[in-house]
Amino acid sequence: SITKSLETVFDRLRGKGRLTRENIQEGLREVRTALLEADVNYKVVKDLIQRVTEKAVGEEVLQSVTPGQQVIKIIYDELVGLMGPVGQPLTFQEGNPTVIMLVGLHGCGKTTTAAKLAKLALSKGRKPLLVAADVQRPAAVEQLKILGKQLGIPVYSENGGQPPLLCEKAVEHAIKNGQNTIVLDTAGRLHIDEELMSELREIKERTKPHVILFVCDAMTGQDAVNSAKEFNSQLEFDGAILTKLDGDTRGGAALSVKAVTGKPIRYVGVGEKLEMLEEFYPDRMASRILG
Amino acid sequence: FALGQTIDEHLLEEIEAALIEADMGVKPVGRLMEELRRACQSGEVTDAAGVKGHLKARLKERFKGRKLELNMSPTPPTVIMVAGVNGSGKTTSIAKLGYMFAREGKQVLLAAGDTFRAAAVEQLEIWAGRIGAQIIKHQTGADPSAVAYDALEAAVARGVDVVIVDTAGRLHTKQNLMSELGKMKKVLSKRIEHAPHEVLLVLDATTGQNAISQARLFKEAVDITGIFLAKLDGTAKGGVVLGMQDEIKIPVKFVGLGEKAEDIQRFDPEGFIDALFD
Ligand SMILES: Nc1nc2c(ncn2[C@@H]2O[C@H](COP(=O)(O)OP(=O)(O)OP(=O)(O)O)[C@@H](O)[C@H]2O)c(=O)[nH]1
Ligand SMILES: Nc1nc2c(ncn2[C@@H]2O[C@H](COP(=O)(O)OP(=O)(O)OP(=O)(O)O)[C@@H](O)[C@H]2O)c(=O)[nH]1
Ligand SMILES: [Mg+2]
Ligand SMILES: [Mg+2]
Repeated sequence: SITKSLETVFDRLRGKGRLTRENIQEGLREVRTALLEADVNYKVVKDLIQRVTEKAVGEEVLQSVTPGQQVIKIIYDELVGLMGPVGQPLTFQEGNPTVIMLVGLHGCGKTTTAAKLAKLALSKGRKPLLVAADVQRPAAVEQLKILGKQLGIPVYSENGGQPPLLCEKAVEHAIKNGQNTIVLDTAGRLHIDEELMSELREIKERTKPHVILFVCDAMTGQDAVNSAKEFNSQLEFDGAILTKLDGDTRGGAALSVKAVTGKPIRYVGVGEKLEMLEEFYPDRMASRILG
Repeated sequence: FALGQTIDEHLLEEIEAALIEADMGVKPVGRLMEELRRACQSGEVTDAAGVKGHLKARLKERFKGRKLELNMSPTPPTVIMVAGVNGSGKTTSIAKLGYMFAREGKQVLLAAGDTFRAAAVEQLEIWAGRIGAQIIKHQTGADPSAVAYDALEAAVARGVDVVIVDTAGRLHTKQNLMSELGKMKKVLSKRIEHAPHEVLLVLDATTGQNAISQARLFKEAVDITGIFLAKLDGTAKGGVVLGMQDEIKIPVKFVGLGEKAEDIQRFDPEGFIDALFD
């Protein structure tokens, strides 16, 4: 693990006498490698190492008998600080309907997460409505209908129809039927697809979501910054949900998404079952990224 | 990279950054850069244009003589099993493969081996209809191996040329799900000798270093014979498939370039490597 290798590196360096800026930098090369192997974005790592170096060349580390541990604490705190705060749970509008819009690349887990959020809302005494706004993927509507049925939550869908108008009508339908938490499941799309990105802007325009969440696969590599940045620049999302964290991916995408958009990770998906949604804890994520 | 510059540290750092950002992996890139520095010092590489050319040549030579075609059975049906983590693009990639065979005039049968996920069977059914393939399916919750077995029976009886078996997405770290996959492979081989002739791992091109763990564990479970690199039409470069070749030798055979049945291409190592440097 990085903890072990850093301790080894710094003990060896300390053996050479007083620690200097140079040998701290050498030790931090290990950190750089670990963060890149954890899929943290290259530029994010570069900035982070620079900040950590400034902190690590302080007297505390130089005088310490366990410089490796000191440096690890600095890195850990830096990661936690960067990814914080602890995931703020969703809050709902009193009285009026709350519209939650899910967006993201193909296959990241939007439909499953939509159902998970609707289940969460139900458990908090809300009256959710799931909206099948993916009219493009084969059986996407059917997929959401089945999940809705499993949860006893209604699903709004249409036979054909364009997503922006469909979503607008879904909100009107919710208001009529006393549903106060509307979860919009949109089709997966590339951030470089201008037509589909503009469709999302139109859905946003027509439904005025209270929360837009960027759903991101936790095993995403260096490209996480590209998609996160573009979705954020076009939609100003409120937060991200990192999915499939029940695997062994180190999840560096978490840091990349937060660093490049400034938006917090609100929840994490930890399984295919609909109860497998947890709040995001930056300290747990920091330990995971550091391996 | 500007051509005609002499080689300096800044250029090398730029190149290293580009390859890491293409998901090649910090250690494989490190090794590549070390070899490059030796070539610069020995005078084998003398300017910026030479740097790029040298790196491309080093990467391309790894593909010399490697077999990138699908393993087809000498007697039909050829059986292709498709696996991968959740949401990687398996079902859509199967439709693309089926469409490719159908256009060659082959009879294709799809096996709805994902009996778990909501509307997985319906999704494959729609694709079968679109590409003119037959489909074998059971009810939700059925044993996936039973579906696979059934599909082979039907394929033999009907003289089908290619059977493609869809499986449920699963994380490679889930032991029980990986054994389920191994069981399906055994069932296929018991019904038809040498089946499955091809076991494809569908990898999402946006995946980072976790792809190596995926490849390793799926290979252990079902001896993957090829990679289908899906979603390469995005901005991700899929460099991890190069980075992993030091540890896990699995040839990339196809790439997915969109959501339509025709958005498939055979893997072209030359074009892929050139694109890493764009
Ligand atoms: N292991 C695991 N699987 C997940 C998680 N979230 C979603 N999945 C699975 O990931 C796959 C894709 O999920 P979907 O909800 O269909 O993804 P999507 O973003 O709606 O896909 P598109 O609509 O095609 O863009 C399915 O097999 C889900 O069961 C998670 O947290 N952990
Ligand atoms: N842009 C693009 N999208 C793709 C490609 N391949 C698949 N997709 C999309 O990725 C999403 C997931 O595809 P699926 O075929 O359902 O993935 P899967 O691996 O079968 O998912 P599970 O069965 O849930 O594990 C869908 O929205 C597809 O349209 C590709 O090459 N390019
Ligand atoms: Mg979906
Ligand atoms: Mg599938």
